[in-house]
Amino acid sequence: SPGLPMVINTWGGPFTAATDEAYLSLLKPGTSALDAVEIGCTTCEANQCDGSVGYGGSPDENCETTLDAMIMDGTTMKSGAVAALRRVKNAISVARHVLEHTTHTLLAGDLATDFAVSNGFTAENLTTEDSAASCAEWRAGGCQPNYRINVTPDPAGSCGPYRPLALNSSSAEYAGRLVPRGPPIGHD
Amino acid sequence: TISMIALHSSGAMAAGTSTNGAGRKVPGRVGDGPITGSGSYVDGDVGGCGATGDGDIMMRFLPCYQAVENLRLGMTPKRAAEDAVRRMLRKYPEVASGIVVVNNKGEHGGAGSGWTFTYAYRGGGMNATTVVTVPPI
Repeated sequence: SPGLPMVINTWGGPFTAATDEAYLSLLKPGTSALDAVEIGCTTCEANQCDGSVGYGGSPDENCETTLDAMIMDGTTMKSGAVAALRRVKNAISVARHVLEHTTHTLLAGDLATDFAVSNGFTAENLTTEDSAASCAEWRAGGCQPNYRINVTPDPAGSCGPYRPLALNSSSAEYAGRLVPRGPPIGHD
Repeated sequence: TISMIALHSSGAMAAGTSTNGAGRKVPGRVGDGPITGSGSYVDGDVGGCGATGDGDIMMRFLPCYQAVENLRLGMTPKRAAEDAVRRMLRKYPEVASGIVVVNNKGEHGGAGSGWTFTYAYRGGGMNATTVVTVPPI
């Protein structure tokens, strides 16, 4: 142990700016552990870290970036979170508002956006030139790879729209039909 | 994905996760990031955990809840992380995962699978952040 206060987080490289900001915040009087986590994650959201945090990264099939975030207090065990948050950049700060201004744990989608806006956050487009170009390239390549299974047209070679294929859960092949095709596509 | 744990000088702890998820996901998909016990977890009496990786798989195992409970059972942070990763590997040998665990004294360790995971920390009087490289299990 390096001693307290301390901050520790996943990944190095571009993520260390978040470590530094959170750690330095803890040296200032009046900064709580929750504050430090919010400051650190906010740094990564603003910097977009390696592209896996914040706006303009990981576009979905429709080329839209949505954000997931959660913050937890180790004293009260209370947590606040947002999932599939649309059009708001400050996901960890909205999660903290869920923690501090509701007795809920998780808000999702458009209604999480409404909550954020009603709490003073700005709604804006999360798409960047890079994320739009990346998505356009994926579509031009036949939407490969993708996460669809058991649909038609064949998702291994075609973009959607897809329709579900009927499955027989009593058949011997059923379990195999639920397994992803090929190697892992990606990660969070 | 960034998952972070902070330990205040008072001993208070907090944890959090922020991510834009997986690229090319089906619209509406949510991964492990916002799930308490999956993306991160903390109990100030014991310690905290942060995770990254294939969220569709990881959120089925609540690896950070498992890792913190492992600490409660007396495991070191590294062993707690390794156990959580191995539980996923038993069912999904190809899962890409990374877990960082810290107890409430600031002792830390990590484990991962499918890639070389790294984590970063800074504490006490350190003048700069240190990055730890964790070979895959």
